[in-house]
Amino acid sequence: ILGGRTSRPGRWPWQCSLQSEPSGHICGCVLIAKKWVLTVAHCFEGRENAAVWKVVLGINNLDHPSVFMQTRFVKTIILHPRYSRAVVDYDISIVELSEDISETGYVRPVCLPNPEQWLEPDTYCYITGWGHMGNKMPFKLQEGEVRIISLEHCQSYFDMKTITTRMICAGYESGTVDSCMGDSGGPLVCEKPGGRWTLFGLTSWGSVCFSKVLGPGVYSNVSYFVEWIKRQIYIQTFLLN
Amino acid sequence: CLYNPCLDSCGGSSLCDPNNSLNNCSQCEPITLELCMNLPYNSTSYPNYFGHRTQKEASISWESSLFPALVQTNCYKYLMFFSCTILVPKCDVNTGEHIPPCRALCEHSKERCESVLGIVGLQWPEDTDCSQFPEENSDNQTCLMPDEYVEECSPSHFKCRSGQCVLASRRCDGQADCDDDSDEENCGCKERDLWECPSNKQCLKHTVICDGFPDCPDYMDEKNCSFCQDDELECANHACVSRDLWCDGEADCSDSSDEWDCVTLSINVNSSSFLMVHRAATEHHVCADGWQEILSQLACKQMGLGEPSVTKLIQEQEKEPRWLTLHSNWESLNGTTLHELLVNGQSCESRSKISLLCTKQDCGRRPAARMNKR
Repeated sequence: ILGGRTSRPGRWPWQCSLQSEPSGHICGCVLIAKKWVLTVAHCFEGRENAAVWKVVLGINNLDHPSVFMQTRFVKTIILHPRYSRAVVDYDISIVELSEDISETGYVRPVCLPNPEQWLEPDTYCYITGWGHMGNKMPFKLQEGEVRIISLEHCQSYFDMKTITTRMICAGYESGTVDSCMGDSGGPLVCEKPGGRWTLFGLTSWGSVCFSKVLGPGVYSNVSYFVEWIKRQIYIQTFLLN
Repeated sequence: CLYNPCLDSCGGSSLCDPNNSLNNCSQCEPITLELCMNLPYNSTSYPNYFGHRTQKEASISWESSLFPALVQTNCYKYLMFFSCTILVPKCDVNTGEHIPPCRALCEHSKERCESVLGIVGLQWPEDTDCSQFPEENSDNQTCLMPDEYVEECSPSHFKCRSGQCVLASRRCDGQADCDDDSDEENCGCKERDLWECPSNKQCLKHTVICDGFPDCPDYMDEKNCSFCQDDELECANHACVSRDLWCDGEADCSDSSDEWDCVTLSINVNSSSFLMVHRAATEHHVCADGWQEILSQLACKQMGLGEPSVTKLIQEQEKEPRWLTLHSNWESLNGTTLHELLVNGQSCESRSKISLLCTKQDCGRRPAARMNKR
């Protein structure tokens, strides 16, 4: 996260780290149910084999595992069948964990939006991740507040790519607060009345975040995919397993 | 010709069956080379003037790439017509012989376009020596000249307003290729060979129509995709499956959509929620005979809800309700869904149905985050 701040342990209990040896942390991910996390499809490019991945939850400092940490292997990876590597559209995937997580204050699922629940421009939400900070990679989870930008406005920043309804744009023209390499698959969450946090986006792509070409970040629009997500989980749980 | 000797005979052999007339041995064939489908004639014979033995060979030849590219330079109005008269020569149906282009047509084409090829270091094809073609009306030989109705562009070209031909794939590609920019005018979905959503005029590729993923806001791209019989229902991927197989515990649609949304809660006026199963496209009550709490748990889980908070058995008031009852040995079936444990056509002894409340799974809270006192 560029322009963010270090997050306190337990503040984002749905944030997880998708890891593969020997690199360790590759992408962010988001816990949505005891056995299911969401991330983006591009994290699995060239590494679609579930056996090479693990998911680490309840962690704040990647370098210092805590007693609250839970690790699960990956049982199944479901990539969106329409994921397009060329235009980074339909950039979403569902990951089935090897076993249920045990819900604690540090490991909890986020809420999913309703399919018709779309974010209004100028809403303020949060992004989190262990991605690049512009000058270094952090050990501790970073958080940043971003503003939602309309798709029309967002398109004006990206003349070579099409912004589709599967995407959400958030950030600032100056790029002061933005997601960056290593944040992919992590959450864009907004607080709803009652203090509940809902997952509206997954960090997907943007300009080279620490170059001089600035602009907002682009996130996969979770509201668009909610029906597909629920359907896949149902099929996997009740019809295939 | 019905057999090989006759094929030889058409070339002058004496082996031909006398009953097989020469007319039946015509070498003319319909033109299939897409490039030349706009010609004022529709039959050809091979080999052509380039020595290609078949239309397939012609279609992958260097010449069939060269001429369409050259046509785009607008060097000569009738270049496409000329190139087709030698790629797919007109066949005389009576004699089976070629009708060649007139020498003047060949010479005009060469005069105007040879220099254009020279600019890019290419040579005019050697096989197009114009002296081999007859002069117009000479020696009683017929030859081909374009008339005013000749289509200047091939079907794979777009004709600009100026008359220039540009490749059809360049139409509406965001870059002007016609000298008058007319290839970028009126670029609706149809012109770009795309499908248009009726509600918002959004253009879609034909491959995403009826593919099970809605793309138009009103789902119009996923409507009218199948024509199921009255006793069938449409799967999410638009296949048709018999109603009787819906929610029977076995996936019959290839995308398993006949087994989705089979278990629901129906809420009535008293805010009681009754367990319903959508078997064979009809709503059924679930009979309480032999019911156990583990089944309530399965039902709640299947609906994506949390643990069951209340399960009640309610006497049915309806005279002839539709019942599904528990399979006599449901415990040994190892079923993953509730509806596959239920059977139709058996009486419900207790005449009681299941009323169920499930908790909602908790989400979005962060109890470990403490307040920061100032």
